[in-house]
Amino acid sequence: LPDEVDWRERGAVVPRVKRQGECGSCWAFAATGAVEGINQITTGELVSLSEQELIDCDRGNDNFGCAGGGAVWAFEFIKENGGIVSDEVYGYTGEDTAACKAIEMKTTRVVTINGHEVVPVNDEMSLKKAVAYQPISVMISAANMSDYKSGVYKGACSNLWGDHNVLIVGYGTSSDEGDYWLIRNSWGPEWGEGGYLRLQRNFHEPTGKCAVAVAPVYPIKSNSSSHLLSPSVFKLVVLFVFQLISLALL
Amino acid sequence: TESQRNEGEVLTMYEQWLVENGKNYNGLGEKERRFKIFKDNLKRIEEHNSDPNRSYERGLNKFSDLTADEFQASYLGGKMEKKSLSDVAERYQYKEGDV
Repeated sequence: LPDEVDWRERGAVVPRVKRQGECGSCWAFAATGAVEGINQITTGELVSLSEQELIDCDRGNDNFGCAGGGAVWAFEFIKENGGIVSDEVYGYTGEDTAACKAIEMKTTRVVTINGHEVVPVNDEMSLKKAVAYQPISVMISAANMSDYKSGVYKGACSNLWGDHNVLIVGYGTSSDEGDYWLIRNSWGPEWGEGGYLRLQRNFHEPTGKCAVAVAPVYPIKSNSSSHLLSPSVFKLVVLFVFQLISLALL
Repeated sequence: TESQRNEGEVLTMYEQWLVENGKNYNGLGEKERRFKIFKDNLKRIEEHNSDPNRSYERGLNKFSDLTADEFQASYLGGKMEKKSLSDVAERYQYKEGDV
């Protein structure tokens, strides 16, 4: 496995670190981040997706808008829903009205997934392998991280149970501070290292530091099942059709 | 450090922090209560950062006048249930010698 991975450098992470505000919607941000990542990896296109659609519309499972939830159920919703729209058309308000507006969104531009899977739990090596392939949603115990600023977090936390849903977008090793997971948070770019956290990796407990290896999940998306009618794909298809018609007329 | 500063200096810091973070408290006694929380959080940050063996830094940010309970209630919303982890896949199962 590579010694270092950073999906930001490969264009699989939306550059702007998002901000959940005073809303327990971390799960929606972890879910969109993971789907944005696998969509870019399989289609080559990075589309920032709508957390607000999840907050407003994913109310049937175990997700409760600003009252909390988990990316695992959001993946299920996205699959059953036939995709998720971009946050350009369904922007984030952080308001928990449960009034789903997705049906009003006149757009064919949805990003789809085929489902989700769970990385073998309590196994940081499997988590490392998974992150080498795609960004992974994890739960961490983050109650003590409010004032984290920089460095590799090795502070107090529960190593058994997570309370905050985030996205691992890479891993590496610091010469001073040792192995770390590179984690994208949803508390805005002013928090931590530009919105990111480096968390101790290769912890002595199988659960990982702050329970990072307890609940790792990821969306799956096959190349052939893409329903993404993105502008660039659409243009290529139109060009191809026109060329065929031109050839036929000649 | 916070312990070396007097109350007035910390209050000046807090006033500046309020402006930087766009916060304004009008409730009776609310600003005083927030200032006390800010002082406690500042003390925690500076005690931590004075440890030469620390692996990470703490710092002031927009959460700095919230109690731990308030922070958890507003900014953490992850729910974890064992039943949601039933779809464990072999796809990323690490095996010795994986490249």
